[in-house]
Amino acid sequence: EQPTSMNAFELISMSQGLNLGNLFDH
Amino acid sequence: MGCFQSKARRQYPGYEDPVNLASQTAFSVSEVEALFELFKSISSSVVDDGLINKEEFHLALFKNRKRENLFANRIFDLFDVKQKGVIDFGDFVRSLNVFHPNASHEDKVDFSFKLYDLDGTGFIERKEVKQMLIALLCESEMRLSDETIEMILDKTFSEADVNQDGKIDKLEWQEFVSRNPSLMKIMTLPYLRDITTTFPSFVFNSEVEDIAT
Repeated sequence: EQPTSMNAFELISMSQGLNLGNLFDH
Repeated sequence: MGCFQSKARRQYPGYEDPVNLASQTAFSVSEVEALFELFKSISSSVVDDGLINKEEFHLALFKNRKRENLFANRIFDLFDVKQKGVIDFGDFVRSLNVFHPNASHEDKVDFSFKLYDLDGTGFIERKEVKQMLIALLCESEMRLSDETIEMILDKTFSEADVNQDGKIDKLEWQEFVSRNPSLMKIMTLPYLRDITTTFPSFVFNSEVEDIAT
């Protein structure tokens, strides 16, 4: 899917490099 | 148990009774106790003061205390409910609870709205969405031209900003995510349903028999 066919929040939620699961890997 | 709690209360400002926290959240008492073990580990990783500061939060998320990430900063600010620059144990558990599969959808929508309302104005503004887009482009390998970014913003606001006032209010956000349910996927962490078995790496020392919550 081309980025331009998505809205900004779809891109943000897809690409968000934040995995709270890493907290549990402490 | 009483001794343990009074010691914990002294060493961990914001410590709350696991039974009480379990009653307010979708976590069981033993899960709250497991979260306390995790909290102790994170909160002592840089400064052993019983509270999680931003550096410790980054270190736990990225294994790198200096890494800057817009979304990690924003999540930290939302977990820091008392706005003291640190996260205490009670707020840590209640904030994580929003990501629990059994937490209410309304709480998840509300949290996501706050997450994207970077300046806390009560609206998600175009400049904030642009800031988030640029931040994620910097984090990822994706390269988009300014023109493409503006096209994405136009599309986003034509879909979400129903009254076309240039900003997304909470009601517009609620309606937007109901039409785009995939946007709420990041608000649920399935493994929170059973943290004590999914994450056996952190020490678990239950001193309380579980009660149905």
